Order: sequence, then structure tokens, then C-alpha cells
Amino acid sequence: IISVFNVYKKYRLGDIEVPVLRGIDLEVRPGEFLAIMGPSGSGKSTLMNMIGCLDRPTEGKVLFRGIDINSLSDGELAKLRGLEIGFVFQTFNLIPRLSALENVKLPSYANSIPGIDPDEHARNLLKTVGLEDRMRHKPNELSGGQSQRVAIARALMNDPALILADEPTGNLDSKTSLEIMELFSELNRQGRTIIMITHDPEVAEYAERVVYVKDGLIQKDYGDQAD
Amino acid sequence: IISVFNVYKKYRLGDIEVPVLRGIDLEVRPGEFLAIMGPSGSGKSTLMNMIGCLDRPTEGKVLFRGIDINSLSDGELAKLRGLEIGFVFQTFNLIPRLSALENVKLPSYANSIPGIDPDEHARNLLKTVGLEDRMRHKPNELSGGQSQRVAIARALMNDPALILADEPTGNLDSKTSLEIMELFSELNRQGRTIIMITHDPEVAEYAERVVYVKDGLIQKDYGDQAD
Ligand SMILES: Nc1ncnc2c1ncn2[C@@H]1O[C@H](COP(=O)(O)OP(=O)(O)OP(=O)(O)O)[C@@H](O)[C@H]1O
Ligand SMILES: Nc1ncnc2c1ncn2[C@@H]1O[C@H](COP(=O)(O)OP(=O)(O)OP(=O)(O)O)[C@@H](O)[C@H]1O
Ligand SMILES: [Mg+2]
Ligand SMILES: [Mg+2]
Repeated sequence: IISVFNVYKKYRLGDIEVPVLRGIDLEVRPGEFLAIMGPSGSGKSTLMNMIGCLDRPTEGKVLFRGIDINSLSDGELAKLRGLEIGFVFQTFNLIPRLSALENVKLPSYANSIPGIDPDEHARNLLKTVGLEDRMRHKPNELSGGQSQRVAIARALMNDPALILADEPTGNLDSKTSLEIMELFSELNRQGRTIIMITHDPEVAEYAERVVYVKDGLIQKDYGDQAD
Repeated sequence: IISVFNVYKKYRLGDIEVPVLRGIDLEVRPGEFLAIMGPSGSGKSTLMNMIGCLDRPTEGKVLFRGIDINSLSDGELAKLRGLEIGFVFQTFNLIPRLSALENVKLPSYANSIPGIDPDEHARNLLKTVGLEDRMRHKPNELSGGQSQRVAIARALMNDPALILADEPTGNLDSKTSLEIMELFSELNRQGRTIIMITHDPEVAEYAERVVYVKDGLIQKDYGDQAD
């Protein structure tokens, strides 16, 4: 579903060039459950932005279902993301003036799914992540872990084929983390592809394949069905 | 150094009252290393805001070195915090348009310590947390774990007697987490009081005492020297 070919990402900071991704090759099959691990600053979130079509590589190619994302306009990329990809951001990126419920419903305004009532669906998702009695709270009226769960529910709103989760349990206690991982396992069993960045080895256990990133390169790849 | 007597915190959301802290009693001795654990949404960050004099209880008392914080004006409270308390926030709270270095130096502008060059001290702190080559980056040019480490360095800028850290390793890989915990242990050995919220049992191991919070109350207290 995702192919990353020799991808480089370099940032420019004034007159200095900051190389972040230095030639990443990665193939992810439909229905795979992949964990990405590695040191802080090694390039995991940057790689996920490439995979999630939120950013373009400096060099190399990213294919989504065989389509080169560089051949798509920004508008076409946004449409693709809205329909196909659910993103849980490392820093949540919730809208401060909207309630938890309104934050979760947001993806349905651009791309609504026929036959699903967005309000009912959003409420169900919030119940599933344990936030039934926090739906009216705004992000500054929620705990860190509650905000994280709103971000997770929002990512699932449009029933995406590909779920990208960047440190989805970083602010959750063990019990709640495992509940979220059971949810992801169930979504994966139903056929969705899940790519998850995590620092927690117990969370990575839920994945069938683990890729280690270090200094902008893939160091190890365990459990790749292609091997 | 900190005494919390029968503290309640209730929020008002429209016409509904949200009880968060329901009668917390806690005494923390100078030089103690205390970990606070508990489920997401149980009230840990809210309790830390009370202890850190960033918020006032709805009922009950908080004493800082025997002074009732409710007897101090907002200005006096701010001065006390600036001199005595270093706070690592769960969501970092970095200033977006300032570089990592400038973010770390920020506490020294309100309260500078005689004999210390803020620029040199800030650079040393950033080196200590492994960000020597990220000093000029702004928060949106840093990874999640790098931003977290800038927040940690900033908390240490004024050499505070009390360090409050809310999930300080949530975005860090195991190796970097342990480096931060070694740093905290060293600061504690030098006499500073450390109160740390964490979801990670391995991180809690570095503390000498662990308090469990659930539904706004303290459920368990292990390792309390007073017992
Ligand atoms: N301004 C507010 N208005 C209403 N409720 C609030 C407000 N701020 C926090 N809360 C509620 O207070 C409860 C405790 O929040 P707190 O941030 O202390 O939890 P926590 O234990 O730190 O959780 P986490 O581990 O997820 O960070 C939560 O249920 C939250 O919804
Ligand atoms: N806009 C930018 N300009 C310059 N450098 C950047 C920019 N964005 C990210 N970086 C750098 O890219 C590197 C990788 O960042 P990334 O967020 O991908 O790391 P990460 O592996 O997700 O780390 P963490 O585990 O801490 O979240 C970091 O060293 C960071 O400083
Ligand atoms: Mg990251
Ligand atoms: Mg919290």
C-alpha cells in the first residue's frame, strides 16, 4: 500500500543544511501492522509525514497504492489523505476552541461517508476510547492522555484504510495503553493497515513487524513477510 | 517543602461541576524524590499545578515551606515560582518563535542568578540533554523528544530547589529516558526535591517514593519515609 524508494529529506536552516532522512527504502503491504522504533530525533515522525502524504521528499519517491505522490497536486493529495489515511499526531494537533466531539467530527466535513451519521459515529468512537463523559470538554479542559485519545478517535472518524499513529500511547497509563492497542489490533484484523511509531517495546509487541530507524536510515527490519 | 491539606479542585463547565481532586493529603520532604502514578484523567497534572503554585485549590490548603499559597498575591506567587520551582510541562509549553537556546534562557530574564552567565548555563544544560547541535532550532524544527528535552533544560535554568516534571520521558526512547533519569538522580543527590508524574514503571524506579492517584484521591503511598 505504501512504497518508499530511496527517500531523502533535508531541511534548510539559514545557511546550514540539516539532513534528516538519508536514503530510506520501505515497502508496506496492505493489512500489515508495522511498528517504527528508534532514538529521539532519528527521523521517525519525518518518515511518517512522507508516508502520510503530509510532506514531500527532497529526493526519492513515495508511492501510495502505486501512485507517485509527487505527481499529485496539493489539492489531490489532501483529498487522498481525507479518504484513505487517519493520522494520530505526536502532539495531537487538536483545535483548541472545539469540543472533543467536534474535534472528532472534523474529518467528516471534508469527506463524509454515505450512510454514516457523523455525530453518532463520533460519539461511538469517543465511548470506545473511554471518553464518554468528556465529549463537551475542550482540549484545555482535558488531561494529556484524554487529548491523546481524542486524537486517536479523530484519526478513525473516516474509517481509513491506513492508520498512522505517532506515539499513540505516550501519555497513557499501562491499562489504557493496552486498551488502545487492543483497539488497533481489532482494526488491523478487519483489514486496515497500521503503521505506528512507538518508544514502548510492550506496545511494539502488538505489531507483526518492527522497523528500527537511526540517523535517518533503516537499521533493522524484523518480521517482514517479504523475507 | 510541600504540604497539601485536604485539597479539592472542581471545575465548572457550563452548569455542570467537574470534581477533579477530592480531598488530597500529601506531605513532601525537602530532598525527596517522589513519583506520582495513576490512570489517565485521575488528577495528577491538576495536583502538580497545585503543588507548583500555578493554580489554587477550590478547597483546602497548599503550603510551600510553611507558607499558605492562598495568602500570597499572584505576583508574589510568580516570584516564588521563578526562584524556587522548575516545571516540565506535559505539553512542553515552549515559545514557538524562540530557538531552543532562547527558550531555555527564558526563566533567567525574570529572575537572574548572580554569578551565572545565562547564555553559558543554558548551553551547558542543552549539551547535558544531548541537544548541542539543535540550539538554534525552533520548536517546530525539533522532534517531539527534542522539544521535551528543551522543556527539561528550561526547568533547570534557575537551579530550582523543587523540580516538578509532568511525564518527562513520554516522548523519549529508552536510552534517552534513562539518561534523563540519571540526570534527575544526580540533581536529587545534590539536594533538590523532585516530584515526577510518570506512566512508566521503569522511570518510577528512580524515585524513592511512589504515590498512586485514582479518581482524584491518593490510593497508595509506597516508600514514604514518614512511615
Ligand atoms: N479546565 C477544566 N475543566 C474541566 N475539567 C477539567 C479541566 N482541566 C482538567 N479537567 C479534568 O480533570 C481531570 C484530571 O485531569 P489531569 O490533567 O489532572 O489528569 P492526569 O491524571 O494528569 O491525566 P493524564 O495521565 O492523562 O495526563 C480530567 O478528567 C480532565 O477532564
Ligand atoms: N523544520 C525542520 N528544520 C530543521 N530540522 C528539522 C525540522 N523538522 C525536524 N527536524 C530535525 O529532524 C530530525 C528528525 O525529526 P523527527 O521529528 O522525525 O524525529 P523523531 O524520530 O520523530 O524523534 P522523537 O522520537 O523525538 O519524536 C530531528 O533531529 C529534528 O531536529
Ligand atoms: Mg517523533
Ligand atoms: Mg497529566
